[in-house]
Amino acid sequence: MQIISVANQKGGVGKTTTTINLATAIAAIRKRVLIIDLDPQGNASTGFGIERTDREISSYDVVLGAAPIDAAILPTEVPGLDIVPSTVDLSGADLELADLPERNYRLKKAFEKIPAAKNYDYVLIDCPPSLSLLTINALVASDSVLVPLQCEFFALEGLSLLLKTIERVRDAFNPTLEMNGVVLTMFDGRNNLAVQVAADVRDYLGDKVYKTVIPRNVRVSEAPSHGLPAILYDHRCSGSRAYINLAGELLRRDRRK
Amino acid sequence: MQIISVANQKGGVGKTTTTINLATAIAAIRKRVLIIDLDPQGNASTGFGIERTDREISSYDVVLGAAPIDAAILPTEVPGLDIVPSTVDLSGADLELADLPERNYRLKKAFEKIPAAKNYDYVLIDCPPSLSLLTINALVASDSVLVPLQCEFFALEGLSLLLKTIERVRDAFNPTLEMNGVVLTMFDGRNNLAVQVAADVRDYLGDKVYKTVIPRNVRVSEAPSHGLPAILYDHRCSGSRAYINLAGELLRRDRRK
Ligand SMILES: Nc1ncnc2c1ncn2[C@@H]1O[C@H](COP(=O)(O)OP(=O)(O)OP(=O)(O)O)[C@@H](O)[C@H]1O
Ligand SMILES: Nc1ncnc2c1ncn2[C@@H]1O[C@H](COP(=O)(O)OP(=O)(O)OP(=O)(O)O)[C@@H](O)[C@H]1O
Ligand SMILES: [Mg+2]
Ligand SMILES: [Mg+2]
Repeated sequence: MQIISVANQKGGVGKTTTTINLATAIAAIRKRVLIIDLDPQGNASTGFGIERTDREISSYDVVLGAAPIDAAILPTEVPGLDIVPSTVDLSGADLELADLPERNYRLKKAFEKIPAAKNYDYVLIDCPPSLSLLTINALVASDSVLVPLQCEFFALEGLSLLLKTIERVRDAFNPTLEMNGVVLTMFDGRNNLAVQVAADVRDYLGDKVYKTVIPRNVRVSEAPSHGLPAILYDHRCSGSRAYINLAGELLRRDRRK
Repeated sequence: MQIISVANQKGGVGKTTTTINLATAIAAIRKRVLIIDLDPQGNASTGFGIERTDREISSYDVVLGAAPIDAAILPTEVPGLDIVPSTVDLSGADLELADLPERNYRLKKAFEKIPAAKNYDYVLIDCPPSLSLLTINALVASDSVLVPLQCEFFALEGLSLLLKTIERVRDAFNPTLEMNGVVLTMFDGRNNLAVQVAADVRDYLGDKVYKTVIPRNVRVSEAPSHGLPAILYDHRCSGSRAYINLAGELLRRDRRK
């Protein structure tokens, strides 16, 4: 079981969209996948059409230790793909976690109780846009970090801060934490700034940047309003095809390790 | 002096871009403006070309009470526009504020020490993408809240949570806090979803939604890489003209109050 945090403190870079569609594409290749919605906004849960009223036990309960993770797991419309949903309660979690013992290890401890019978191949954690205790919990519980990056100037500025944070978590709490890679999102090749930022990132990080680039594609942003991943909403669109290619590239990289 | 928080817990909706360009447009109409960069990413500070090495005293020091606000104020290239910059230290502020007395009023207390001689007409606070103690401090210290909203499905989902939070802060900490308004950002009229979301928001909030809509315009996203607001980088582009119109509309609304 590979646990991957999808993280970037910069807002609106495609963390949730990448979590939803990459997980769906991996599940489509007959792997079993669990998504953890760790963002108080609950966008990943909404992206699968999970009503707020069906989120009785959520990631908030799991992180605070009020419920075992097994009780929070819900199935999605995608065969082989489950989710631990999130609710707005989670926005109070940082302050509540602050005073708890082992506050950085709460999620890691919760993962130890995932029943072996569930047989997940991958767990993807959708992180909120901050470097708060929730995101630290995700990094401490993970094998690696996948960083969606929008090809914009402000997004590039935050990358070095994020890489430093990953290093600090590795040194202090999780020695095996690796950088899974950076995936370029909402890319528009006609935009000089985007082309420039993409080139800069590849110079800076080399092979760590996935070859698959996710294009800006309006069908991708329409899909959540239908409660479906883009791959189910319109599997032929450029965004869906890119996420399917990304899943292939990620699985090939894993096999080579 | 009007204090306005530019806030939305949804990431990447144009909070920083709106703060930078609205402040610049207001300053251009001979008003004096102060920006508070309350986001640990420090994008508003970078958008004015303020090097990390020049941010010796920052909003972190001000909120934690380590320095008076006057000591943190820096001029920008725009006449009449100053800024309190932010640094990455701010990402630890939520946890540090948690144990302090009056933790929700720290910024409000700091504003009481702005020297009258500075004569600011407006203070704009660029908030981080969360409903954390930093954002609560901004709401408690403000007269009103301006909400940038991207016309996308996930962004609409977060709006009701934000409005509830504003109400809760008004009831508990700041009885005079008003909703300044919602400004639609990165709008692309050819995109059905965007047109639909814009119509939904106007139905839901009526006059609270500014008539001025900010179009998606690549020049706006290029400007920060030159350390300039879009209005200085390219005052003729559609994005700059929209922010100038927005400033005019905001000032007219204020005069009518
Ligand atoms: N490839 C794409 N093409 C077009 N729109 C996209 C694409 N990827 C994401 N979007 C849209 O961009 C917006 C931001 O994406 P998303 O919400 O996934 O980012 P995020 O990093 O999870 O944001 P937050 O920081 O708020 O959690 C959403 O409205 C989403 O629908
Ligand atoms: N009108 C516009 N046209 C084109 N690009 C824009 C526009 N407004 C903002 N952007 C770009 O979109 C991205 C997100 O905007 P911005 O960083 O201002 O949002 P934010 O809400 O402050 O994000 P965060 O939640 O991370 O603080 C930035 O790269 C910015 O340059
Ligand atoms: Mg998200
Ligand atoms: Mg910002």
